[in-house]
Order: sequence, then C-alpha cells, then structure tokens
Amino acid sequence: NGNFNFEAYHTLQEIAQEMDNLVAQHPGLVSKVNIGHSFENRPMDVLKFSTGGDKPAIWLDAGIHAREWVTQAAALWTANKIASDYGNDPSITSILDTMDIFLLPVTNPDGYVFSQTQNRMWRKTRSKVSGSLCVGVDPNRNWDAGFGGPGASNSPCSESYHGPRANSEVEVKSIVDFIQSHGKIKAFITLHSYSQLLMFPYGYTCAKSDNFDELNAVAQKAAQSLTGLHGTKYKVGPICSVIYQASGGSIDWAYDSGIKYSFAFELRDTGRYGFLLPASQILPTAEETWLGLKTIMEHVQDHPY
Amino acid sequence: SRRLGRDQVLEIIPRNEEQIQNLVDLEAEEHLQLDFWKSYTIPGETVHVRVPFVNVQAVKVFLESLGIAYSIMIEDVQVLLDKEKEEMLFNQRRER
Repeated sequence: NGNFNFEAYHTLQEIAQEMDNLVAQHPGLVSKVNIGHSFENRPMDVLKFSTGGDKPAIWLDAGIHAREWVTQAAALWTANKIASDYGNDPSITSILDTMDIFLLPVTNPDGYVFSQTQNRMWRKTRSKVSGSLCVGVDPNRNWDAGFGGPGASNSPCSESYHGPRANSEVEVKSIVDFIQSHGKIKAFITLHSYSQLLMFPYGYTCAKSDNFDELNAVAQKAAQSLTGLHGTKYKVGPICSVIYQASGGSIDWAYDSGIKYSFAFELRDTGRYGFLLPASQILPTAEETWLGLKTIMEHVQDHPY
Repeated sequence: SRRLGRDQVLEIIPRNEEQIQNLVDLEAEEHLQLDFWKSYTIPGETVHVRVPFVNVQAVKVFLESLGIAYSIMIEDVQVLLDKEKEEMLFNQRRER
C-alpha cells in the first residue's frame, strides 16, 4: 500500500508482508515462488519478475550471511525498484521483455531471525551439527565447488564451518535444486556485506576462469556505474585475489554449473560501522548497488548464450 | 538478545606477512572468542575483529607487543546495537 519504509531494517515477518504487497500491487509482473523451507521450517520464497513465457532468467539473492542486514534491505528495495520501473525505465523494461528475474531477499531466514532476536552477530545457518554443541554452517562454504578446500573450516564451531557435506544445508540445496530444475538461469548475483567489492569466480582456486576477461570487464563497468552515484569506491576481481581463497562458495558453484555471469557484491560500509550499518545508509547503498546490478543485467541481456 | 556490552571492534593493519601470521595465530586462540568481521588478506589491508570486552586488554597487549598497528573502530558494540533496536521499534510503531 506504499507506506513501507525502505529506509529501515525490518523483521522477517515485515519483509514477507512487503513481498506479498509487491505481488498484490504488480499482479501482471510479480509473483511469489516457494522453493523450499529452511532448517527451522521457514518458507524460502522467491519473487519472480516475469512478463510471461519461458524465458532465460537472472538469479539475485541476499542475506545468505544473516548479520549482513543491509543486503536483505537492499534486496527488498531492489524488488520494489524493478516492479515500479518496469514500463517506465527503458532498460529494465527491455530486460524484462526478454528475461525473467528471480530475487530471494532472505536466503538464510533462520539466521536472520536469530540475528534479530538472539545474537546480532550471527552469520551461519541454524542447523544442528551432530556430535557438536555448536550450531550452524557457513552457507557460503557449503556449495559444491571445491567443497572443503582452503578458506573453509571443518570445525563446527568456526564461523566458516563448511558443514558435513556439500549442500548439507537445506537453504543451499533448495536454491541448487531450483536453479537446476529451471535450467535457463544465465546470471547468478549474490549480495553480501561489507567492504565494497565486486567479485567473480574463482574463490576455491586462484586459477583464472575461462571467461576472466569478459567477467572482469563487466565487473569493472558495473563498479564504475555504482561509484558514479555516491562515490563509493569498489575493488573488482576474482574472489581469490581480491580477498582470499575461499572454497564452497555460491558463485563458484553457479559458474561451474554453466552460469557464466556469476558475481558477488560486498556492499558498503564506507565508515566505521561494519555489519551495524545505520539504517539511514540503506537507501544510498541500495541505489548505488542497483546501478551496478543494472549494468550487469544489461550485459547479460545483450550477450545471450 | 545476547548483550555485547563494551565489546570492541578493532581495526588492525598488518604491515607484513609476519604480522599476518601473528593474526592467524591470534585467531587460533579460540578461548579469546574473536569474531573476524573482515579477515586478514595481504599486508596493508585493514582487518576488523570484534573482541569480547573481557579479552580486549589481552588482545591489545598482544598487538602492541608485536608492534602491530591497530585502532578502535567501534568503542562499544552494544551502543550501536541499542540504537539499531530503538530505530526498529520506532519504525514499527510508526508503521502500525
């Protein structure tokens, strides 16, 4: 009904309500697709932006690391932006005339609720680890891409615990199953925070990917668009060189599954807040990120494969 | 929810590979319950680590004894958490 405050952090319930609002306000474009349930049985609901037909698609997700609150908030703003710009902004209108967009604002719902009610610093899922008192797996070390390699821990109490086996986390498995059954996802983009980075494969190895030059060019262009709005400086490159070798990550899995355009954003903190970014920074973060996302999506549309 | 009263987040800038190894060793000290928000990568790149209040002094002594430059990024994490919570409650009231 238009009075949702995108410049504030919201509970999972409020986010779910706003997703329903978006579907109600844009019935011809937006629908909600359930792709499974979390470990604590919360729905994994994806917003689907489609003008019909059986089109190739772009996947967007946020919040896989629960405490990175600006990512879930930016994703909800992005959903509203896509819905309200369709038919008004030539670029997104053209993209949606040829592709669908799937957007999962809260990829780790159990972790998100736990970070709002019990421990603001929670990062992992909330699955029970047999034989350990510690809870949860790092969902971005649980994908089947170099699983269990460098940059992930085999200790259940570690913040980067990779889990007992690849796809052990139902949240990860649900996305993998959905994307594999869809079969026509052409881009996979995941939002993380914080440290202003735009990265592409690989993380589990420091070898260059076959499409390094193109992905680097697209990422550089996207980062330039993003920086142009508020001057937020971004570093661009493969995960292994921009940060460190990290195995079992989502965009490595996507890339190895044939989804060429796979990128990970690390959104701002440009100041001294880290994960505790003030809500007043949600909008500028979302607006600048959108420009980067749009640049990538335009390239994906113009380079079908 | 869990209170993080007077936990601090330190910004550390390791000068060389040796100091990075020092941070690797520090992270291995599980009893310190350190939470690396931004992990160590290469010399000169900032590292952010949240340190429980009870271990702040020990970690600072460790860093100073090795000459590793650090500053306080967040003086008291709980202050920011309280502010965040207030804002959310205010927003919920206003939307209701």
